[in-house]
Amino acid sequence: MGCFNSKPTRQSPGQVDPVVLASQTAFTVSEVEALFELFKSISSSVVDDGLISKEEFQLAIFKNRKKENIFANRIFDLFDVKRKGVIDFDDFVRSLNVFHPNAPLEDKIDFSFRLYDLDSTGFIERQEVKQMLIALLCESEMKLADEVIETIIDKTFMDADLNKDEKIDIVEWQNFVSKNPSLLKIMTLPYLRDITTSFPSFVFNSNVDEIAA
Amino acid sequence: VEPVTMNAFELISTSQGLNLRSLFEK
Repeated sequence: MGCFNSKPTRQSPGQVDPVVLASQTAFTVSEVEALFELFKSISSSVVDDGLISKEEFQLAIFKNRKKENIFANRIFDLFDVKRKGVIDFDDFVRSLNVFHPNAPLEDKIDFSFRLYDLDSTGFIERQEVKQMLIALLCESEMKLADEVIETIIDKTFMDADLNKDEKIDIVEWQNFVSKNPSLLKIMTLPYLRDITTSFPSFVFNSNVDEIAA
Repeated sequence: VEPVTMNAFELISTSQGLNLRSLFEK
């Protein structure tokens, strides 16, 4: 094996046009470039290949690469738009765009529905909710009796599953989150408004002469 | 807040794995 890796080791915004990405998202060109600084940092944390692996994603979230978590896994899978097993820069920006304070509410509702629809059946099913609750309890080292878990799920389905078919469809979810808007709090990252302040080094790598607002 | 008074999704949404804010923390 030679000394040089012939594969490109990093992806620059030049390969994914920041102007195009900015035109299709809530981000400005400068913000897309600042996101690239964040992307570079995450995608090089284990292997510097210009792509975010599941391990790198978990490391960025938990600061611990060995931590397995079904929610972080699910978010990773949804960010992996092209189903390649890794997140490229285009996926990263388009997915984070849903979390932008200015992103359409319906996009946030749709993303959160897919997040909790673990098996991608088009429904959030009772057993999925139970699986997520148990995972959350394990993660927070909280112990609840099975009957308490069932009571929480019963109550939730009483409020959310309007047609009583033991699963929540997208219309029921839209209705449920409109009555419980706090559930969408995780779908907005105020940091995305100030991303150029958080990653000022983008200025040194910028290909844009004038900041496009 | 007592867990039994919360709906399941309120509890689930407290997972650290859903907190993408940590992506921005070094």
